[in-house]
Amino acid sequence: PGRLVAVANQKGGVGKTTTAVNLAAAVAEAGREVLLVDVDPQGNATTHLGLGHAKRRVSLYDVLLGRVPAANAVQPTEIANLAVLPSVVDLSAVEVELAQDAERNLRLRNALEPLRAAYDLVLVDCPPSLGVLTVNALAAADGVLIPLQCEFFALEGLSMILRTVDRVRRGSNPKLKIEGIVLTMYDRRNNLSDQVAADVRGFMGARVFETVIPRNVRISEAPSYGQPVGRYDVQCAGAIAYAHLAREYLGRLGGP
Amino acid sequence: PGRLVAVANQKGGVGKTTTAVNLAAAVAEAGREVLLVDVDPQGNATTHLGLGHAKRRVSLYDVLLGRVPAANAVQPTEIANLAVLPSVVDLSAVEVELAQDAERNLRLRNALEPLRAAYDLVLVDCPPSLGVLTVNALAAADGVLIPLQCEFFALEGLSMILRTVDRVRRGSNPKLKIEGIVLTMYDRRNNLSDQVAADVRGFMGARVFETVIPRNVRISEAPSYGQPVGRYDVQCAGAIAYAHLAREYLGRLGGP
Ligand SMILES: Nc1ncnc2c1ncn2[C@@H]1O[C@H](COP(=O)(O)OP(=O)(O)OP(=O)(O)O)[C@@H](O)[C@H]1O
Ligand SMILES: Nc1ncnc2c1ncn2[C@@H]1O[C@H](COP(=O)(O)OP(=O)(O)OP(=O)(O)O)[C@@H](O)[C@H]1O
Ligand SMILES: [Mg+2]
Ligand SMILES: [Mg+2]
Repeated sequence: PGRLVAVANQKGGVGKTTTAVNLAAAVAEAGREVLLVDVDPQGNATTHLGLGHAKRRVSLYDVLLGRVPAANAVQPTEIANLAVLPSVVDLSAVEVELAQDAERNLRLRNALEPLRAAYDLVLVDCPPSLGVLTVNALAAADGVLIPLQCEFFALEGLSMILRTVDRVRRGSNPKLKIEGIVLTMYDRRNNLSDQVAADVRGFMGARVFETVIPRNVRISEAPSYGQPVGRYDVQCAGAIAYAHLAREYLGRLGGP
Repeated sequence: PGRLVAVANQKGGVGKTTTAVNLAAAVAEAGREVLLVDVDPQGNATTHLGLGHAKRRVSLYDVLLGRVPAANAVQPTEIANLAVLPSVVDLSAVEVELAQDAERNLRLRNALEPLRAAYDLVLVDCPPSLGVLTVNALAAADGVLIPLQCEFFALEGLSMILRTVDRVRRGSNPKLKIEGIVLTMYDRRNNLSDQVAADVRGFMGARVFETVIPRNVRISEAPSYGQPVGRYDVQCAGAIAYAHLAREYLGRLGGP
């Protein structure tokens, strides 16, 4: 039970939050118990699941500083089987506040340890950097899911996240594997998308999910309603793609 | 002489690099002397200006660690009047390497001081975070240009960068002002774009540039050729928009 997967890529705006939230919701709709942990101080995953700022009085910030156990910060969402551990902007201070703690990269792993068995899947949304917060998520994870926008800069950045995964695997987390690469914002009218998708499949082979997430405006509208795209518009191309991705994900693992 | 402007926003993928490079190139084409400083370890601005990895033997990393003066790291680009101070991935280690230095946030300002007078405009491309590298850029800057993608999450993140600008102004850089907000990836077929643009103008008024950068595939193709969009396809909507933005920018300041 309790597979923990970090959704990470230092390149900004590639669909980390969108993938973490919509995959979490689709796996929950398939009947599994899912927890989404928001490790990004921007708190976009928390907002995407409908939790306003007033509801974040206890957050991951309190958990990482050891003030409360993680279980006390977990809240339900409108989606059955899906819970969220919210983030707040103060989280950005953690990097400085924990600078003197030699074990700072293991805080998240230790905090989530007592919680994991209660869920089939724990997904962790990371900020666009390879600093202390993302390294905490990689140190805690069984696998890392890398959303990759079908654009030139995103392709250039792939080696950076792969190198960091290697470093964490050789250091604090020998079991860390690459769960897969998810191609996002694919636009079939645009040659660049095809080119990038072909390059990534050539380079990463079977580690690239078959399911490709198309660019779809409904995906970018859903967060302002505090809903995953599958709730916002179940028939749209984005919702269908994330439902496919959930089935492919569950199939690859034989189900978490 | 020598206005220094940081291009910053912690939200990822909003068009910081695209705006820094294309605005720098358009201002250079208008006959001003321009320097682009790449403070992002991803090095996307350096790549966008055609500098391969082999040409980055001396970079901002060496400058911030005090090994070479900034002038020694500056290189010409294919665009007359436009020079670049390249970045490398090692730059991401600076946060940890300078953690004990109480003056770490002033390293960039001190390094660029002897250089600024040689240029009409110095633009600094920042990574998607509010850590040591971005704070260095804000501490060195006269103004900050905030690219804002016309999407919901980008709007949510605006208060975060504004708060950081305030903090730096009250601390190490009292002269820091908001140069303006540039709306990017505007898609007129999409209500969300209109909604976000209207919200931002309502909230920030005249600090929002009139020029809006449309979503335009040619903009995202240009980096793979190592060219600004104005060189890649001078007639396209993206090139025209950035040329307008340069004229508006120069008009607002009475020219740097
Ligand atoms: N497939 C898609 N189609 C259309 N819009 C999308 C798609 N995926 C994501 N978006 C939009 O693109 C923007 C970037 O996505 P998102 O915020 O999920 O990326 P991120 O990697 O989490 O960003 P950050 O690096 O800031 O954490 C958001 O406004 C989101 O709504
Ligand atoms: N107006 C536009 N139309 C189409 N594509 C664009 C536009 N502006 C930027 N892009 C593309 O969107 C992606 C994100 O832009 P860019 O990399 O400039 O953002 P950024 O804010 O610098 O990202 P990061 O947060 O990773 O530094 C890139 O692939 C870029 O080519
Ligand atoms: Mg995100
Ligand atoms: Mg960038």
